[in-house]
Amino acid sequence: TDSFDYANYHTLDEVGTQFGNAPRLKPLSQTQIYRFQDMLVAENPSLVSKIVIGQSYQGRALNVLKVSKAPILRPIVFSLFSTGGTNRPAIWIDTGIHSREWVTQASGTWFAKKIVTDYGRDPALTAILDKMDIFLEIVTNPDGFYYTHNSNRMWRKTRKPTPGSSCVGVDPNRNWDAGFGEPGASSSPCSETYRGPTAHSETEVKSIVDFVKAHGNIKAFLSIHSYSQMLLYPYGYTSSPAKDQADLHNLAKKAVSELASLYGTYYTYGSVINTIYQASGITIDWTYKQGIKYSYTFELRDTGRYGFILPANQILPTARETWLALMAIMNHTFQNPY
Amino acid sequence: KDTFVGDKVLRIIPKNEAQLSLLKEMEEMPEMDIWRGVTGVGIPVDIRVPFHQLSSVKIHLQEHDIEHSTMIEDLQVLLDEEQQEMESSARFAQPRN
Repeated sequence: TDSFDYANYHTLDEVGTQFGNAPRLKPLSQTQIYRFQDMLVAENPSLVSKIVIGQSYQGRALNVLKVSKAPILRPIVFSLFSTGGTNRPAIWIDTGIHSREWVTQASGTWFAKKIVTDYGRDPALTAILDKMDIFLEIVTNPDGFYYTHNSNRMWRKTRKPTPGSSCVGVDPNRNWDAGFGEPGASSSPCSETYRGPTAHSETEVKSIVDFVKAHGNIKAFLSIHSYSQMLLYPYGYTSSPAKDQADLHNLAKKAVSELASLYGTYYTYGSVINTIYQASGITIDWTYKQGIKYSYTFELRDTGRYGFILPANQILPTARETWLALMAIMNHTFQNPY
Repeated sequence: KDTFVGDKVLRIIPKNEAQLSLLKEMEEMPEMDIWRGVTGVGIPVDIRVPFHQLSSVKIHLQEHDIEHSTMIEDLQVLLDEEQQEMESSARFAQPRN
């Protein structure tokens, strides 16, 4: 993975760049970013393992990298019944649930490498990993990601058809069982913010739900999007303050300050509903409802005003500055057990 | 393959609550792709507007005196550049020894 080009965007499948309908892939097919994940595991067998938490609608693997200093069994195929016993406290990071946000998946790839590189060198990260595990899902919506590379660069939803409609896909950040169906999401299948027929109807969402519930000891959940330069905490569906609002707010302030220290990138922060808009059925409202106190969502940088087509030369600066904020949250979580 | 020839991304800055409401209504219009949602007065909103709807959207904004600028002139041009960059990057990538 030293020779992986972190400064450029990569497809899920470098070979399959012909335009057309996405094929129904064989499970666990070896493609570009998937191959990167396998290489990282192979290079760091005592630190990184890969868990397959499910499959996308079109059959792509939903891979999660587990970074842990606890003894591991490999290969691990996740099942609801395989996590007996008490899991170590853990931090979850997912990137790119809205597929067109390419800088997010690219940053996630860089984070994975950064974690294995810094373990044993950065005292703060080393201390965290000696007590906690980190789970990283780099391509959270692989069907959508493939579709952005091959058919519609601006696609953000899943690719599951909706019966009775010609429109395809569900907004996977409106599909969670937290204020599901309330204002702040659409009931129209043709909308960019279609919430889906029922909460957790999308396998990409349900797989995370099952994993989080089965794990039972996740202490921070960081869901990373782009691009509006924001760090947000619950709630999205209600203006009632979260029980831990003061703590969440102070930590957000610290995290965005750390982020800005590198290049001066300015972030706003606050609850979703007060900072961006009312949004129901979102990821971090569900995770907070599950008792994961440090539930945050990022909107990464917009430098250059290119939106979702942020030039590739912005990838590394984006990843580097975001890492500082992630470390602030992870370190706080580590030092403030609950 | 969807193309975006002539699609613009407009950056709109609402000046007051009335303009905020109008922009929220625009969010519900079909084919409006909201890149950055309506948040508050003075905070930019980015909307991708398909080429065939550009004139009606611009007239709508002007009629209500809503300040806006073009953030991306032609989306497809940027997408083509991005595609070329990726292809070029893939060509020059050397296999590991």
